[in-house]
Amino acid sequence: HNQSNELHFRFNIFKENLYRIEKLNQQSNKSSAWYGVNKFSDLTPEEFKASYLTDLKPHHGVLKAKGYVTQTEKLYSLN
Amino acid sequence: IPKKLDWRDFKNQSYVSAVKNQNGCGGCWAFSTAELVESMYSIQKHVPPPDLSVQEVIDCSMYNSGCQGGDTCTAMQWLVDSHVPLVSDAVYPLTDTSENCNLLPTSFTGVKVSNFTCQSYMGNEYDMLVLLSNGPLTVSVDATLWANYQGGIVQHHCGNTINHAVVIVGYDTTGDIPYYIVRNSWGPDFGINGYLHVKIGENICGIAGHVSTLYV
Repeated sequence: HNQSNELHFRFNIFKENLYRIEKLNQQSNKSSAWYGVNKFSDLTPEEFKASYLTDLKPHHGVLKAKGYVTQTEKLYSLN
Repeated sequence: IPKKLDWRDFKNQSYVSAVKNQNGCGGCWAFSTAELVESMYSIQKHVPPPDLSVQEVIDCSMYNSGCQGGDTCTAMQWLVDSHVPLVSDAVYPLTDTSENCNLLPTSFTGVKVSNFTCQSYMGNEYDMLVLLSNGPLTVSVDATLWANYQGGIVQHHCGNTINHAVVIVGYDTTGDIPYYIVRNSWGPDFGINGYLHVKIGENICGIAGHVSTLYV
């Protein structure tokens, strides 16, 4: 039952994406980009954004605790 | 500068590795950084492009957040400042998830980055073509509407919300619409064998706003 719901949900997303693709193609001219069905066509814009796009702002101050320097320091202290 | 240039086929040799796939990991910043190191090493050493570890950049680059996001300039700064070599993908393979940094001194055979630049070329994209004669460039773009791209030249449908990083590997100014050849990291089944074409000259998708060069 869940799988059936999921398929129905994905099919509706696919139809919405198809509509979006047609609109983009209508605005294109001969040399412009064209758009079509691909592996992302059953993802919502939000899902696509969450999985394939990202926050590219610098993350200063968010120091990864388990970075290279930490490991090296540990190794030196072992020596 | 030549009217067209393609580092995938420059004097019958490719200086660009195979297209990668970031899958569900938001680590485009790490992919584009590692891909640029691969190409610049290949160009500077006159060898085929090595397959370097994107995962090392995802896991170990300080001040970035792995698959949750990052910044190409910060990653390059880390590579230069730390003198950490980028090891091969075979030594530190891709998992497409954020992991702990697993770089060990015993695996310290790799490519070191000596210098890099991060600049805006908005309104001055001719200079990007000049830079491209030295090697590919890493750029940040708005890729919101690239999802269903199949071919042709992206000239519209773009904003300036920077949310993706890619590598420009060449350009072509011989046709009516001059364009950059852009390497993506969404697998070879995306667009034109993993690549797309973006119009030169109007900062389309914000392509000229965050441009990086790198030297090994």
